Amino acid sequence: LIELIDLSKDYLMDGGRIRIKALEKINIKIGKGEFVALMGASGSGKTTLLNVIGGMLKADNGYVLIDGVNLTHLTDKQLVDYRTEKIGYIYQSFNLLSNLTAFENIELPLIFHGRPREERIKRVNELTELVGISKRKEHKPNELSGGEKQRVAIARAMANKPKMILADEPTGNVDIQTAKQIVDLLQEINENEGTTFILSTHDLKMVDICKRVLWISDGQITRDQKITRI
Amino acid sequence: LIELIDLSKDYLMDGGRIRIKALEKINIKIGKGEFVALMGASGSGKTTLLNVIGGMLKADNGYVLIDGVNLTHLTDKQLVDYRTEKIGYIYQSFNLLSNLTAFENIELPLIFHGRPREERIKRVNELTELVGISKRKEHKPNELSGGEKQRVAIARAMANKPKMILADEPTGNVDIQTAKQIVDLLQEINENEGTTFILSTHDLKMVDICKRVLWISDGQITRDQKITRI
Ligand SMILES: Nc1ncnc2c1ncn2[C@@H]1O[C@H](COP(=O)(O)OP(=O)(O)OP(=O)(O)O)[C@@H](O)[C@H]1O
Ligand SMILES: Nc1ncnc2c1ncn2[C@@H]1O[C@H](COP(=O)(O)OP(=O)(O)OP(=O)(O)O)[C@@H](O)[C@H]1O
Ligand SMILES: [Mg+2]
Ligand SMILES: [Mg+2]
Repeated sequence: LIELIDLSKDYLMDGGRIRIKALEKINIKIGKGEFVALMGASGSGKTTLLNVIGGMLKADNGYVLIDGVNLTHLTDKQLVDYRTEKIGYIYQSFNLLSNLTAFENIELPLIFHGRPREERIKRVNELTELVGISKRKEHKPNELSGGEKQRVAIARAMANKPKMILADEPTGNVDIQTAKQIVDLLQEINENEGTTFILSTHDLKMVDICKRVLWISDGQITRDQKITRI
Repeated sequence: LIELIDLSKDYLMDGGRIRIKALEKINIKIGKGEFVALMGASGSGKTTLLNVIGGMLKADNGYVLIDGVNLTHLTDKQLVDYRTEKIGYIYQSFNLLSNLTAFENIELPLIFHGRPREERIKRVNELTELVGISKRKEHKPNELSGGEKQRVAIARAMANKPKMILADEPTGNVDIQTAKQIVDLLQEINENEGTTFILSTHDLKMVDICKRVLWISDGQITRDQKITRI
């Protein structure tokens, strides 16, 4: 369970002389196994909110409670454990390591987690098959197309079967067919493994498939919409 | 006028042992002032084709004729002149310089072109207004959202009023409203300044606004569609 209480986050620039309000008094609860879309215009605060929930950015005010634990009270070491144990993250700009192949990028979270080599190879081969890039395993990021990089990033986020996956524009860089495959894949994982998903998106088609949509504008949640399919 | 004759491009990996066919026997002509979309699935060869037309990648076989000049016969120095004189490029992954502000990133092509300071400031202020980021001029790329980076990249491509703009997924990272604003902007430039546009996209909505769509699949142009609006 994720609980955000009066969450605010500003960015300071120019040595603190300029203050940009990115998130303001956000109050939401997200239950285990939910599939939620975060929808909003460019610059509305989506990436900032995902980074705060993911423990990469510290909130200025308010609480971030994950299964009852207040992230703002954790030490940096505890935050790293929280991130590797519980969370898979798909960045808006991929963040793949340029000197490693697709295979090695996906393998990395499994190495951090201390998984034995045999198990790692089996899991990575499973994931590359699942996301449709098994023919590109030996390519490095600069030898992959934009969409292929995104699929590597998705496979890497799923490596340790995390309890929660935070995905920043997972279908931003791919074509309609690939986007549909990716979304079906994410929904399958949500239904079969009970993984909680929070996806940021601009794509109105994403509204059709998510069960809940949080609309964000200028750092505030303006609407919390439950989508029921007839 | 752009003329591609039997254009092929392979990528070699692993010291030449693996060969990936990215473009194969492409034959197309694009006239001055056209507004063309390059539509295809992830990995179909769109970025590779834009890079060959833009003079960043050398073709393996065939001819790339721009206004009658064969790019494959140019020296590296002549290629750099070709790129700064004639072409504005919007990369799929922004490629902004991380240590410069939005203002300085947009100003850079004007500095290369030897424009005086007064004229540069005026032009950059015009462009930031045009693409809607005048409040973020002093931000560095890591202080901008994904969509804001894209708008900086578009403004930079337009700095020297190039004859041709090659745009790789210009609306990939932005919301529907912003995408519409960007496309309207690019069309305005096409109509007012006669700039030739070639855009790669996955977005079927782009088909509606372009006058011509080249469909690419597995490195080959499979269809050349003129779109006439009723
Ligand atoms: N430097 C490289 N080395 C080896 N293969 C490459 C390289 N760059 C691209 N490729 C391969 O060439 C093919 C074409 O890539 P390209 O980047 O042109 O695709 P694209 O149409 O732009 O895809 P997307 O829509 O996902 O960005 C892909 O299958 C990709 O794996
Ligand atoms: N490091 C930073 N320093 C200063 N301002 C920042 C920083 N990062 C983001 N911002 C600002 O905070 C606001 C929210 O940014 P955020 O990246 O969360 O937006 P977003 O909703 O993800 O947008 P997009 O859809 O374009 O990716 C933006 O207006 C942006 O300019
Ligand atoms: Mg973002
Ligand atoms: Mg591409």
